[in-house]
Amino acid sequence: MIFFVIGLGRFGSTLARSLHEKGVEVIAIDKDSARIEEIEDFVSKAYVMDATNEKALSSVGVKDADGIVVCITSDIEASIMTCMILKDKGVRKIMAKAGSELHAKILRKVGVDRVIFPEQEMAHRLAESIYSPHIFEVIDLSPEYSILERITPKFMEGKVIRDTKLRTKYGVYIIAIKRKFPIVKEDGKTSVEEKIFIAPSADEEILKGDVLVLLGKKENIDKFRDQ
Amino acid sequence: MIFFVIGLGRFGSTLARSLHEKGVEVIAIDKDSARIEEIEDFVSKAYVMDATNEKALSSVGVKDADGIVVCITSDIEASIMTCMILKDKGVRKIMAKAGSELHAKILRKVGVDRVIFPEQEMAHRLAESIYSPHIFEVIDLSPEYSILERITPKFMEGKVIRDTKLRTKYGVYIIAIKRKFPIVKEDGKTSVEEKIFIAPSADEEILKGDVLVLLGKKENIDKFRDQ
Ligand SMILES: Nc1ncnc2c1ncn2[C@@H]1O[C@H](COP(=O)(O)OP(=O)(O)OP(=O)(O)O)[C@@H](O)[C@H]1O
Ligand SMILES: Nc1ncnc2c1ncn2[C@@H]1O[C@H](COP(=O)(O)OP(=O)(O)OP(=O)(O)O)[C@@H](O)[C@H]1O
Repeated sequence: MIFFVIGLGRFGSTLARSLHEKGVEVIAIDKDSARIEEIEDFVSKAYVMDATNEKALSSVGVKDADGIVVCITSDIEASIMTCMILKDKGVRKIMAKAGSELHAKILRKVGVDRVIFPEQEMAHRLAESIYSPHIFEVIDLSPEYSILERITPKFMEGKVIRDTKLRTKYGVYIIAIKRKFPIVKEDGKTSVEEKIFIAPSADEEILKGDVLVLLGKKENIDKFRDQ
Repeated sequence: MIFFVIGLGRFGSTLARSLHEKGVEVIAIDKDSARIEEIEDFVSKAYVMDATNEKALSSVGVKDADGIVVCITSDIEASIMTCMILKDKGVRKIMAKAGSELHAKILRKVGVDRVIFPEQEMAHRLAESIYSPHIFEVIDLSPEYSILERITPKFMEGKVIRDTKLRTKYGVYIIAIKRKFPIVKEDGKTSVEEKIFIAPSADEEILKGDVLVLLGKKENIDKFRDQ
């Protein structure tokens, strides 16, 4: 697999290194020679060049790439022109980082396959975890279903799964329970270990402090999350 | 809940708006009046101020906050000084965005409760999804267990769950199956819908193109992911 990463800011340089560590052949491009010097030991090839220079891009073989990620946001013109040139050359897969909604809209019009908003996506995740500290994670499994990880609500503490009537009353399934155990080590110090019970039976008791992993339709999960 | 967001770049401004939409009382601070004008209709209060000015921070009541997020990375000195002042004032929870590993190290030394690396975290996720396109998501449930979403491997196509020996041979459980159905609409056009089968029985048949949602110990999930 050959991937080009164009633009080596925090996002681009982390992406280039991470792909290289997984064994992907990475070719890094940036107009700033200092950035190229920093990365050349961590990728297959690194070139100093202005990515809006069509001839320069052709000379390093962008046509043969399995994919290219353009990570430039402070110079929107450079980002868009680079994507347009790559699209014209028939590059199979083009992804690009966007700095704003408007930037993203233009990238999509130009034919970019996937637009990424790192700061905005992470900001939404943080807002979610600040607002609902008892919710550890909500994962979209499909347009209709999601997985929720949350601390056991008060009304379920001390009950066995069958008696909580989760399936019939709330339409959610418990797929796992996470429980913390205090463990005394040889040196006399206590530490905490976490054990997980997968696909628990209906007779399993739920304890205060357990973290439940639940699966269900989105509207049922949303109702249950704030119980 | 009262939260301050200091520094309104892409990350900070998205965070402030997102928290406000959830009903959290958000107080936004930035030294740039243009940023404050942009955000003042979307938060409870917004102040133009240099966050390293201790008296100014006290005057807006940072002590009463449930938490504060400092989102400044191009001026590392401002980020660190602001966190140090907030720590001295006894603010309950301080989170901060970091622009590099070194920046993060100093923030932790100063006593920041949580350091966030939006660009780097998203870059790793993208590298993961580029390298393993058949893997849609790997979710850490606990230090020992994770959930994997992947396309059905060749050897399982056309078999019923019991005959795949997933539990005994690989130590992984199927918690759900996602399957795409072609649907013909009234206007004669076909579209694709996705159905999900939760906690499938051992007799359920697995079809080519199904997406499996699997749960198991990390080392078992890692072995199975590249089958
Ligand atoms: N025309 C161009 N050709 C090649 N590289 C370019 C071009 N324009 C900008 N770059 C490079 O792209 C990189 C990233 O730029 P930019 O500052 O826009 O990214 P960013 O999105 O702010 O970064 P971060 O990921 O750190 O948030 C810089 O290293 C810059 O030198
Ligand atoms: N001392 C300060 N007091 C208040 N605000 C400040 C101070 N220093 C910087 N800021 C503000 O912090 C904001 C974010 O700054 P910065 O550019 O460092 O963030 P960033 O991490 O690059 O942003 P992004 O989230 O867009 O990647 C800017 O709006 C800037 O005006």
